[in-house]
Amino acid sequence: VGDSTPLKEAMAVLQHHDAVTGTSRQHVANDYARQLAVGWGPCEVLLSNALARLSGSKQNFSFCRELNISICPLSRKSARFQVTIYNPLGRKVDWIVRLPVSQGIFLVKDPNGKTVPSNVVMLPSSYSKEYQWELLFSASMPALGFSIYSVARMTGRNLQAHKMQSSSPKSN
Amino acid sequence: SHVLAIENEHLRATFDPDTGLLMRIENMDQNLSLPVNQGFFWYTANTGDAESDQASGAYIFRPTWYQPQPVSRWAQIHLVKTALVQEAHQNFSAWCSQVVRLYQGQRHLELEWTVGPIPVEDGWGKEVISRFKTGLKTKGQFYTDSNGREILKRRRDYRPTWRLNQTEPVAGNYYPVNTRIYITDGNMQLTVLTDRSQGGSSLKDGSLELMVHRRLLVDDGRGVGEALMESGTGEWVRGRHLVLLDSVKEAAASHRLLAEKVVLAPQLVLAQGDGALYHAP
Repeated sequence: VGDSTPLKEAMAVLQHHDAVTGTSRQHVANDYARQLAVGWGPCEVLLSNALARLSGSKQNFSFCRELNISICPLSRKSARFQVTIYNPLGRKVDWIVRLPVSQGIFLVKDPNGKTVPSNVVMLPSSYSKEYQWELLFSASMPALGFSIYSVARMTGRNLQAHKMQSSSPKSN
Repeated sequence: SHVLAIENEHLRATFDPDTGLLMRIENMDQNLSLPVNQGFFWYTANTGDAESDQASGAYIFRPTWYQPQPVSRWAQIHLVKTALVQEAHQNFSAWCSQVVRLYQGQRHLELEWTVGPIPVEDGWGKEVISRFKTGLKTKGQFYTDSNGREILKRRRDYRPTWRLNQTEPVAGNYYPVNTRIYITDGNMQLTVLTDRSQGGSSLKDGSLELMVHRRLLVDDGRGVGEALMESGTGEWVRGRHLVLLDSVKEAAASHRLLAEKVVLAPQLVLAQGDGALYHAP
């Protein structure tokens, strides 16, 4: 069961106490973090339920809580995955998606099944060696809506098949 | 001696090949060019002095000296250019690095900084800033926002409702920045959007600074009873500053639309395997 109330309450506690870095003792700051983490769990379920209902298909969704520091086990380890991008703005948005991956070549498809340009870039050496690569692709989302993109890691065999497919005449 | 630059169809950022620091931003659409020197500095946290025993702490910003120390006078630089993005990777020190990034089609420069753990083995608490130095004649004025709503004009060493006796030339000119800070000479405007609330100021004409991280050794005596000091090796922080160079006429539309995109950024959810592709308005 999804629920956003625990997160709302945790946020309310933090805002009431001006929970800004350093303005509480360490054990209190730890408790703020605990309350936020506890509140976030049922919120993820709520969001998953909403997305499943809107898209008409139930998925085991994953949330990348550490994407800001280039950590996402699902995108790094999966051979194929889907990226659901929700746009909370009231206008269409074009956005560059960055996802941590392991080294390789990827095929990214947009909601219409068309291949979109993508690049894999290396992160600076000062970052962790384990999380060195990020996949980039440009995504477009409708106003107050979402788009689902698919990402597939290309192995030697399907890379060759994809090259043959893209070089064959359009009528085929 | 060759020119180091990243660019797209709208913007170009040039780096000094000798120092590796950002030295110029050009807005090709509006034919604007601004020499900008950007780097990281730190203020030494005060632990109390002859004038006052007030120490710098979580609630108080009180540097010992008015001039900040550079984290490094130069940065190791490395350029990455692909079809979708051009990046300059700058390494200032073992605890301070930055990626300056320009995506295809993007009208702003993205500075993704990584700072920490701040070393304090030398016995100094440090308050780290990112500073942009330009030649803009700003007449002691700069602008900061309040939660992205009202943007207020700030004047150095001045308060609009009383005669100010400035006793803290640095901290006394610092203001909250919720989403943006900018400086302008009436023709050109340099705007920096933040991804979180930070302190910011313009301590000299044409200069703009934002505090990005701090680690302090002494409590400021305001009730917490603990110094702003993490146990263990210390925290490292990563954040982004989005930089816009516009004519004054265009600036408001640019920073307001960009700030909307940052504050209400798209949310990502992943699912393993295949499934129907979907586009839901």
